[in-house]
Amino acid sequence: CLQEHVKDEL
Amino acid sequence: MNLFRLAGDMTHLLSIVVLLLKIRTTKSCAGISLKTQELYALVFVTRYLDLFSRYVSFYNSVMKLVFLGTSFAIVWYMRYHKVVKQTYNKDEDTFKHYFLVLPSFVLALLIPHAFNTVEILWTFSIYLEAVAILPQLVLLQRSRNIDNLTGNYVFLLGGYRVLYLFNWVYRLFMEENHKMRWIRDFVEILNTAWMSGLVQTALYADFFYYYIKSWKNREKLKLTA
Repeated sequence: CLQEHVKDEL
Repeated sequence: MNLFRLAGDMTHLLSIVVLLLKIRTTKSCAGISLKTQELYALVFVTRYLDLFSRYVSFYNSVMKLVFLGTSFAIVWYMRYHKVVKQTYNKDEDTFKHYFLVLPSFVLALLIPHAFNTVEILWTFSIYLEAVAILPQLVLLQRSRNIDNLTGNYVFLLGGYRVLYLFNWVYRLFMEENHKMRWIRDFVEILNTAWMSGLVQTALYADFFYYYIKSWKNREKLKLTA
């Protein structure tokens, strides 16, 4: 899911 | 990590370097909104609560510490440094914190990623980051002359958001194993991070317009209300 995508960002 | 993400992070880092450079070399924070800087410090604290509990990469951990450290250093300079604090445009920086913090928090409670403290605060930080630039943009509108470093700072900060948007589009199309997966994900485009990122980028549109115009005409940057 997209939310999981951005979790490894800053 | 793709090139857009790296370029976005570096632009973000560079914006902070430019701001610290302005503060340290000119001993002035004229044109910089303390409200925005305090909101960014709050954004980083609430987003990086998992700093020690969830390891992603060495790069991520170092960058998180840098963002936390520099945001607090900037707030310290503006509030307590005996020379710098006198240059702060206190009377023009009147945007109220709670006007942005409260709606962000309510929204995070309504639409959290998962219902626990860390996740709610993470969601809150995403919403808050989207609008934290507003006091700064309002202050720029009120300033007669915007010095180059301040203009470059806001430009780089906006650039970081644009690059992050490119990064998300890139990831959406390149990181899926299943070919049709992106269609389902595209429906999900209305999710927290994307919408906040889009809003945040849109907020800069006006600023970009005047920044590029002043650069083309070789004039000093000035925002007209």
